[in-house]
Amino acid sequence: SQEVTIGNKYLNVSFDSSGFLSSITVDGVTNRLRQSFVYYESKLGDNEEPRNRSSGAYIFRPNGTEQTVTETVQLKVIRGGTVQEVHQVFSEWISQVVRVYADESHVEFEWMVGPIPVDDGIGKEIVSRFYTAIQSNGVFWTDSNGRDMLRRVRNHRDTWKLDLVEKISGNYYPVTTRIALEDETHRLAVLNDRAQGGSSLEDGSLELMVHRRLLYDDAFGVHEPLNEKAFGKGLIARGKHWVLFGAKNAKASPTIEARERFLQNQVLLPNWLFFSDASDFKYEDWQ
Amino acid sequence: EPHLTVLREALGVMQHHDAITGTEKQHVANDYARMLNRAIGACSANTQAILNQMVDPKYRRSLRSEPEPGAHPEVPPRPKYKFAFSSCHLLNVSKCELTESKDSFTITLYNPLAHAGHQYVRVPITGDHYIVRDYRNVEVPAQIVPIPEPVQRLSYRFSNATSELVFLANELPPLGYKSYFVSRAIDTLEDFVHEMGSKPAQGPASAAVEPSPLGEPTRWQ
Repeated sequence: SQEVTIGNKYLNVSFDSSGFLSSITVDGVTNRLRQSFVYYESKLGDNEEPRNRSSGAYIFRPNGTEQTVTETVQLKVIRGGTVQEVHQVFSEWISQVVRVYADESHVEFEWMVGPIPVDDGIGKEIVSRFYTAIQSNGVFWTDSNGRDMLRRVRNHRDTWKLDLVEKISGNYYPVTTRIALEDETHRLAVLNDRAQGGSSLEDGSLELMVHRRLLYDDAFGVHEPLNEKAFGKGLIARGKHWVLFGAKNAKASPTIEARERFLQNQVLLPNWLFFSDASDFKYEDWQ
Repeated sequence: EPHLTVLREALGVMQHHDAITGTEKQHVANDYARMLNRAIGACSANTQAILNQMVDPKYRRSLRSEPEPGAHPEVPPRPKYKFAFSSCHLLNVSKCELTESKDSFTITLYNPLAHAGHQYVRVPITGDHYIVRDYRNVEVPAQIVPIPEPVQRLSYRFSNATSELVFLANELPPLGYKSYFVSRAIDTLEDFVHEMGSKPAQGPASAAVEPSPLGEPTRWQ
C-alpha cells in the first residue's frame, strides 16, 4: 500500500501503491514512467475473404479489443549492494522482475508470460507498454536489423496518402534490437533481447509484443494456428527489456543515444559463460 | 572442423524465412530447436579445446575420448579434459546443474568484443553463503537474490535452485577471458549446525555432503 523505490547512484524508479512502475528519477529530476501489460484479443476472421483473415502466425490482427491484465500488482522488494529488484506478479500467467544494478544507468525488465489462457476461446497477444510524458507528436524510431534507426510516423507513410483501416497493426513495425521516442528534452529507448513487434500508439508511449497464443490459422500457408503447447499447456516465454531514459543533452558525454549503442553491444553480444567443477581443486592450485 | 560444420549446416537451414519469422509448423519448430541444440553442443568441443589450451599445461592433457551414446556417427567424440569447461544452456530459466550441485566451481567469461567489458553474472545456487574470488585472490562482492516465485513454481524447470548468486565481473579483457572461483562457505558454527541439520539424518556423513540428484526424469533431453 506504500510507494516503493529502488535505485542506484544514477537513477531511481518508483512503484505506486497499486504496484505499477510509476516514475523514474534521473539527476534529481523525476519523470513519469509507467509500465504495464495489456493484451489484444485476436480477430476470428473469414479466411475465404483475403481482407478478413484471422489473426495468425503471419498476421497480427486484433479484433479491436484491448484488455488490461490487472489493476493491482503484487510486489516483493529485494535490496542489496549489487542489485536491487522488485518482483511483480500481475496475474497467474504474467510476472516480471524490475532490476537496477549498482553500476548501470539503465533499468532491466525480465518478464515472464504464459501459459496464455484460452479457455474463453479467444486468442491473445500480450504487449508490455511504457508510458511517459514525452511529447513525441506521433514520431518514434525502430531499428533496422540492429543498424540504422528508422523514423516512423503514426498513421503515415512517406510516399503515399494513408487511410489505415487497422489502426493498431497498421502502426506496428519490426523491432530487432531497439525502439525509441523523444521530444526536445527527453528520450526513452527500450532494447529487446529478441526480435519483436513494436509501436507507439499514443504520444509518449512505446509497446513491444512479448507473447501471443492464437487459436485459428490465418490461411497464409502454415495450416495450423500459432498455439504452441509445452507439456500440454501453452508456452511460457521469458525475456528481457532494457530501458534507458534521460535528458536529451548534446553536450553530455556520452549522449543518451551513445549509451544506447554501448548497451546494445553489451547485452546483445554478451560474454560467453563457462562453468567448471572445482571440487577437486584448492583455490591456490586453480590460481 | 566437423564440429563447426554441424553448426554451419544448422545455420544454413535456419536462414529459411520460416525459421527467421517463426511461421513454421510446430513440429518443424521443434526440429529446428533440436538441430540448434545439437550443433551448439558439438561446437562446445571446440571452445573447450581452446580454453584448455589457455589454462595451465598440467590441466591441459586430454583424457581418452569415448563416443557418446547416441552421438552422430560423422561427429568425432569430444575430447575429455581434466579441467572441463561446460556451458549452461538453461540459465535463462535459472537452472544450471553444475552451479546448483557443486560446492566449488569456477565461472569463466570470454569477452568476444574488441574492447574491455563488464557483466553482472547471475548463476542459480542452492546454498546460503558463497565466496567469489578473482584470480588475484581478491574477494568480489556478491549478493544472493531469490529466484522469483513464479519461476520457482514452473513445474518443468527441474531445478532445486531457489536463489541466484549475483556479482560484477569487470575489466573483462577484449577478446580474452577472466575466471572467478566460487566456493560455498559455512562461516559460522551456527551455519554449520544449520547446514548439517538440513541434511537427512540417516546415512553416513560422506553421503550427506554428496550433491543429491536433481530428480530430473531421464526422458527429458
